[in-house]
Amino acid sequence: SVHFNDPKYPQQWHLNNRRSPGRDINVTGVWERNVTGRGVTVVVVDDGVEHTIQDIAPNYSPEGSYDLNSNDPDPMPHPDLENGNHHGTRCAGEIAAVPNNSFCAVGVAFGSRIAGIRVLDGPLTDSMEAVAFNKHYQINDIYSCSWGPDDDGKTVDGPHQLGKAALQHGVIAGRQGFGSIFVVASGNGGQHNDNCNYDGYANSIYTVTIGAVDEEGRMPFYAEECASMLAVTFSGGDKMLRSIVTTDWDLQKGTGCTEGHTGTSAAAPLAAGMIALMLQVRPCLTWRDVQHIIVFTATRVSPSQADARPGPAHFRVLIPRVWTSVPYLASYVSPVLKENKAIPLSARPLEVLWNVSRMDLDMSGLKTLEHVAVTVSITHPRRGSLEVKLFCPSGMMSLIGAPRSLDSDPNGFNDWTFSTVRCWGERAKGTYRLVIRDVGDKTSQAGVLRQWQLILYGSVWSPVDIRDRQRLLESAMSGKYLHDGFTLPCPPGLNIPDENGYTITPNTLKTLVLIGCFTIFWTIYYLLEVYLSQRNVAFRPICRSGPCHWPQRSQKAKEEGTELESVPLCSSQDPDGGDWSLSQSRGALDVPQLLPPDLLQGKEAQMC
Amino acid sequence: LVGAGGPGVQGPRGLSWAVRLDGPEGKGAEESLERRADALAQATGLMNAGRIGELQGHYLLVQPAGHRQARQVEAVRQQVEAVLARHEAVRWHSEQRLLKRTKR
Repeated sequence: SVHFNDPKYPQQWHLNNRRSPGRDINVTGVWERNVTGRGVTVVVVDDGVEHTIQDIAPNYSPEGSYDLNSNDPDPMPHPDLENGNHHGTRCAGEIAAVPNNSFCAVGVAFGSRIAGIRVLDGPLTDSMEAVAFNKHYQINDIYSCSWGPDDDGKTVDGPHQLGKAALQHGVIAGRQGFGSIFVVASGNGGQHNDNCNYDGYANSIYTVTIGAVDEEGRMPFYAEECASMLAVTFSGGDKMLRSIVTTDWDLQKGTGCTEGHTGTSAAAPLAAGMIALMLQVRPCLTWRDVQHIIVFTATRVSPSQADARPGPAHFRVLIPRVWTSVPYLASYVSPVLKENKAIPLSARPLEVLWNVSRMDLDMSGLKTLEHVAVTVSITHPRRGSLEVKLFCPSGMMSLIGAPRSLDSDPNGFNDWTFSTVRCWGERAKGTYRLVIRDVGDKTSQAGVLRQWQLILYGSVWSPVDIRDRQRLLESAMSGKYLHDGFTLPCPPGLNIPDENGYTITPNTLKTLVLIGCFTIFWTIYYLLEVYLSQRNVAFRPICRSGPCHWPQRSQKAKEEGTELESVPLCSSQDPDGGDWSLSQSRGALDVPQLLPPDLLQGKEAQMC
Repeated sequence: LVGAGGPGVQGPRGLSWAVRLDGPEGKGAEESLERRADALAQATGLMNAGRIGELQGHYLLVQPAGHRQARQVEAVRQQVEAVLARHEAVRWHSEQRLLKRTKR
């Protein structure tokens, strides 16, 4: 029953796929129930957002926006040589394009507010990333990041110290303590045989890592499989398949609308939009609740692709209605396990084990797993020849470090953290097995596993608690709670102040300095004028010996009100012996000029 | 000016360091840390560009604007590193390098 007059809406197959029913995010039923992201702000951290365009302007949030490249509050994209800074605007359109304006398209969460942080259009440092991840974090609920380190099949990079600290700070203090939601696109380098476990943003436990499937539910040529990816959603695929239709910028070659948005960049904002719908239903969902809901409700879309699992958003975003918060995050960190063991060049891999006992977990209360991370230091003459697998106690295998043919880096891994979400919900106790294989040239030098460390994240939930929660979700997925007004109460958030007040931009600062300089100059000039005019008059010899002749005041001076200050410093004496002084009023000083002649008689004794 | 430089300071292409300072917590901590950051900036010959976003105790120190020869840059780098390494208030420091990030 949902109809919009936006000309490209019928082509937005990801919202309503008429050609292949079911191959969409199934969101129209949610909209029908007035769940549109109202009250939620999503910020696109990218190359800017053209917020003046019709599809964005009504939902634009200037309060949540900032330009870190130019250091001002306006994230408007700047045209560049390659007509390339349309990326953020396209992502913003996917999330919150305004419907029924006859302009272009419709956003997944068209009732939400959309902000922009411009940070990708210039040199970027760790500190800038850190600022971006926490910018206006009491206003912005969801940070959508469709970017990351190069997906060239040879890069190993991710957030550095400050970026990591900002992500952690965001989930602790952002969104009134419920935690900022960081959605990151990952796995865009399939054609380079890349793997998103070499992307630190994807490995981070604080991010919702999103990949892509095409309209047919298959892995596109650019997609990567990886164990730290939480879910996938739709995007473009091969040439014969449709890309994502969304709002575009109208600068340079842009027309305000595009049918060619693709890659994981196009998938992540759809997930951000769906999370915005969840947060409207239940604003007090924590960052971990959001991850749990995705893990518990995502469905496998392709038997050949273990990590591709978008689910029916229709029910998924209504799951929050019955969702009570997950218990606190519990963790276990093993000692740093120094191995110094060679990785055989034969087919036989190196295996190392670590047993986590019940006593080890008693301290934190950790019972079931969420993210499992392994930090390794390995020396190897050709890093891309390594294959790293982690087996959880249940036997679940995660390929946490896939071999990469293009990665010939001779430095190996230096405290690199791989992670997996494949053991989510399993018992934490037991033996973990790290298996490292050298799949490279057998004539090269053997690598050495220097050390490793196991880090488990999870909660005090027992496997029984998890099953109970799954049963609750299944009953909610049946549609049971769709039609009644059932909602759980939401606790209030914490009162955490946003940034330290307003930061003055360079332009404002320059203006203030100019005004200040002008004021100082004018004050000096004014004082000087007063001083000089008074001195000239006060020392006129004529005033000492005879009646004081006041200098002629110009009409202009009177109008400007400068007359008072330029009167001579006269000491007047009235016939009754009283003193006149400049402390008297201007009216009193005007008396000699204004009084009729008869009243002036006897006042001529005024002396300078 | 936090985190991004401003007039009179080198942009992200110039030398800059992120530092984490030890300091008091609670009321007045922010002012105390700010003073320490100013003092540290003075000791290193850099400018305090302010706190890094919302990260308490983290400050960005940047090289004042001006062209320098490569040799001078290296000398400045070594000098700053030496001061930061032995300064008692500095818990951690890191020179800010350009990161390569791509749209996906």
